[in-house]
Amino acid sequence: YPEPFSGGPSVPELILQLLQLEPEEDQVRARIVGCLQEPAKGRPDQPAAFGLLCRMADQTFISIVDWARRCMVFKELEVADQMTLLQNCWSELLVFDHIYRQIQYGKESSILLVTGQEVELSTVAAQAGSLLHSLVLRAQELVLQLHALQLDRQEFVCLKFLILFSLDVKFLNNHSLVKDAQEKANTALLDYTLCHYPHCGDKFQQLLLCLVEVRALSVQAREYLYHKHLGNEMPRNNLLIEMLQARQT
Amino acid sequence: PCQGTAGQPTILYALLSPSLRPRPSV
Repeated sequence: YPEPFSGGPSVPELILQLLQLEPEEDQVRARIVGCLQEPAKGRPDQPAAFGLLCRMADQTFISIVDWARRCMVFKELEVADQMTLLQNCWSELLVFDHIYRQIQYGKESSILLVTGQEVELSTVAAQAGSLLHSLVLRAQELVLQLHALQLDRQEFVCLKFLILFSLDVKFLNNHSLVKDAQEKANTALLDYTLCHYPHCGDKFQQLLLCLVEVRALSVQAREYLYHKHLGNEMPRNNLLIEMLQARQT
Repeated sequence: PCQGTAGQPTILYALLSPSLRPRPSV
């Protein structure tokens, strides 16, 4: 993997700022593990492992909201716009978070959870059910694709920012601020890829195409959650189900 | 957009709203 590049004159300012905002994986892991060790308020009839996964996903999303709240532009928006943006992209941000963790992890036969636990794909196949299994396998294909593209940390933070601001501004109150953020992030990513990967002239376009697959994966993930919700299998007060319902209304 | 279906502030609203910090546990 390319070594994380912490700075330098040729890294756009926006990307440098985003790198500074990026949470430390160790701290995120410690917080989430701590939360999961608290007594569960889940359903007594629910399989413990699934309930734990749901809480893990909720806590991962809370970390993402924390990151968004500290992001430039986003923190200047009113709460209504912030909610609209997050309701648009919450599942994509979760999928992309998972994908990048696997790229850093670098193993094809297992996946790394945010808690640091490693799960063999054979275990997923045996225990997760066909919907979740196919979702995990499809995500692994994107991991390989982005690995082949040599996605680095600078590009990751910039793509994450682009996902956060991917909504058409017509749905927001503050058009100009968001439009400006979209344009700056696109320019920063284009400049960065051209400067650091000149041998790969279309890396910028390739990365944006990968975001299309992230979006498709997130649709599949939401369908999986909805299926679980309809089957009355989700824990009560689940944040992701609330996000799912908010997006559908 | 800041209200849940039961008229209660949503969890997301609670996470974002400065007046409702610190964050609730979920």
